[in-house]
Amino acid sequence: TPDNFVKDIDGGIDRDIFDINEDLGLDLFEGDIRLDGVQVR
Amino acid sequence: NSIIGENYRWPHTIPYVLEDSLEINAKGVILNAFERYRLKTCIDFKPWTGEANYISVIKGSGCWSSVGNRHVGRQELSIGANCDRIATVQHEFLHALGFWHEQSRSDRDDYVSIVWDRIQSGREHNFNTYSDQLSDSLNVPYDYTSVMHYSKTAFQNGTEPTIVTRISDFEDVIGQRMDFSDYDLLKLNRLYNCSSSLSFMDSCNFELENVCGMIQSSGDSADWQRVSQIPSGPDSDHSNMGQCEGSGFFMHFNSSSVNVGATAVLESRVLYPKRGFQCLQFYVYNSGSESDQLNIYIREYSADSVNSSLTLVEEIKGIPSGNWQLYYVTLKVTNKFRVVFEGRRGSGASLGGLSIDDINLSETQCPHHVWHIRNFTQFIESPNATLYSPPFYSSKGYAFQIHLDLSQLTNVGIYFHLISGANDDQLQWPCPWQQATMTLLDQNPDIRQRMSNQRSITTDPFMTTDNGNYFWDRPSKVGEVALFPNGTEFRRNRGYGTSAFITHERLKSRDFIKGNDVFILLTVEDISHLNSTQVQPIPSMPTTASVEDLCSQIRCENDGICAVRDDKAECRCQAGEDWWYMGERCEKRGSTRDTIVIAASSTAAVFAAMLIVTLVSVYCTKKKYRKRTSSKTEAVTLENKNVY
Repeated sequence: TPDNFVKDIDGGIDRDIFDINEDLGLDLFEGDIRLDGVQVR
Repeated sequence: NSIIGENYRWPHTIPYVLEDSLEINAKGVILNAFERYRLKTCIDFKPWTGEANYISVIKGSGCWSSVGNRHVGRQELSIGANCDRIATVQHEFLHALGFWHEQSRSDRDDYVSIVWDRIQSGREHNFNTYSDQLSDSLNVPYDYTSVMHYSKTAFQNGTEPTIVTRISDFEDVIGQRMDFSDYDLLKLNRLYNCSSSLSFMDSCNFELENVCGMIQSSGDSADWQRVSQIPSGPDSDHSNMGQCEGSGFFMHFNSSSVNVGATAVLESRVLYPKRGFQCLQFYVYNSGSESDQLNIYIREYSADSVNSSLTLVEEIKGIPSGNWQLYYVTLKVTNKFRVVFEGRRGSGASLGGLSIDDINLSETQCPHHVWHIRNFTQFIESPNATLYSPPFYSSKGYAFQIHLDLSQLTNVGIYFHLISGANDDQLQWPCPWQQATMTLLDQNPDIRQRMSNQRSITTDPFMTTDNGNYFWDRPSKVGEVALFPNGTEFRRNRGYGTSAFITHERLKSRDFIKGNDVFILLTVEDISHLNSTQVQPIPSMPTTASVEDLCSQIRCENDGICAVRDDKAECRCQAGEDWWYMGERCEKRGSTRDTIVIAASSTAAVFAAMLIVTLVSVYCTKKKYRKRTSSKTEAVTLENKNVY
């Protein structure tokens, strides 16, 4: 079978949680923590 | 490290909702993550039934969570696109349970060094630490292997690491996303005072002389013996693989010393099921006759606990000889029981017998198939190594094959292929909503300490390829020709998976490769039911009888109506355009005119009061100044007299 006969869901890149969030333009606290209003204040 | 404060804790059973926005693959992965919590911790999950606080898992933008129970009612946790990995879900739920990232511990600088000039501008705050007044590390050492640790490339502005471990051996260990580490579990179990888990039942590696409370039967011809090696094999146990001198034991049935048909029976201690379904797994080594067999029975006790019934569950025959084999046996026991291992001498010559080791029993689902790859190191040492599994059938009848790509420099890839099979005429095409879960087994003797690497994919019947075909259509229609090792021709569809399953470095760590054997566990199951909305709880309505009982105790006036709210009777009062009744029994009347009058008279009263205060102040001040002026005039006159 051809070498490229696969569909790679990760597109050849091993992305961690923080890479995914950064690529989406999120600026979450410590990369993946959502703060509530009290914590933001 | 955990956030300090009991108010941030969830109950041990956390209510959840899987929102419709989630991708179907993500829903299945989340449910698998819940099973890991149930096996290794005392945290359980249940669908929300109206509790005050619950976790709503959504497909938001990215993967994120709040830290701890925020008591906001509906607390969101996002598993967005590309976040549908089991360890990512475990990581986010650990945040929800009250954990920060590992490198934000107050003592982190003793263990890692942060390279500040390699961090993206504006992201330096992500490397702050918490003081030990805010966070508690629960008396557990710093954990490089934590699933909550940043990787060395976190928030880097170039290609150099932002985090450098002070012990260089852990340089590439940090950032693992396989499973909970031992210390992750220790901290979680300490924080929530766990003493047991829902799913774990027993684990035995036979290292202790009490053999985990297992007992020898008296109604058989021979006994199982606890040994460390057998001349005809195995030469070591499976737990330690002979690496520990003076230890490393397993149980052996010497079939060479008994007649054909003779048996040796070993029974587990009494076990008490909670969930009603179990998975028994163990390793077997055959150094006896080809026809020696291992039978698995269940001795189940009735309600009176005196009588028991013995049921044959599995006959394991034709056990390959020469190395340890892994077996899974599915059980469905609901009453207290024992597991019974019966070794039976078969016909033919025997120079040894049957050996068993590393038994684990848990109330989880067994994998559907196991791909045993022998002599694995020869593949990772050879370039361009690509392995295809034997063909398997899913529970629905779809034939499939797994493809392991070892040819890349850094990462190992894994892909799921549908192939042509015997049932294709009767199956639905394109293949709809079958989730394939592929697990690289970490062969630690104790199931609770395994950090197996798992990925899942789900077939989407609407997915198309560039040439307009359905990706998951029948292999005979869209597949390519391929050959089995025996020369049989079949059709293989395009593979669907990931090039980043695990790094080569991690693959060689832990017990992924043990005795030169690798096991990949496979489950393919129908998850189409996850496409539907999770049933939402209906608020409990009081019955007619209970309404009448409560309302008989209260009398509403002025045509007010009694209603029950939160199990309390209250009066709903009449109201018009500019008037209303109020009070507990609608006894008082109010109107807009009254409100205007009250407002106007209040304003007038305040004005009058302030006017009086002003007038009095002016009067007093004037009086004061008048006195001062007259005393100054006298002084001047006196001065003048003095001069003259």
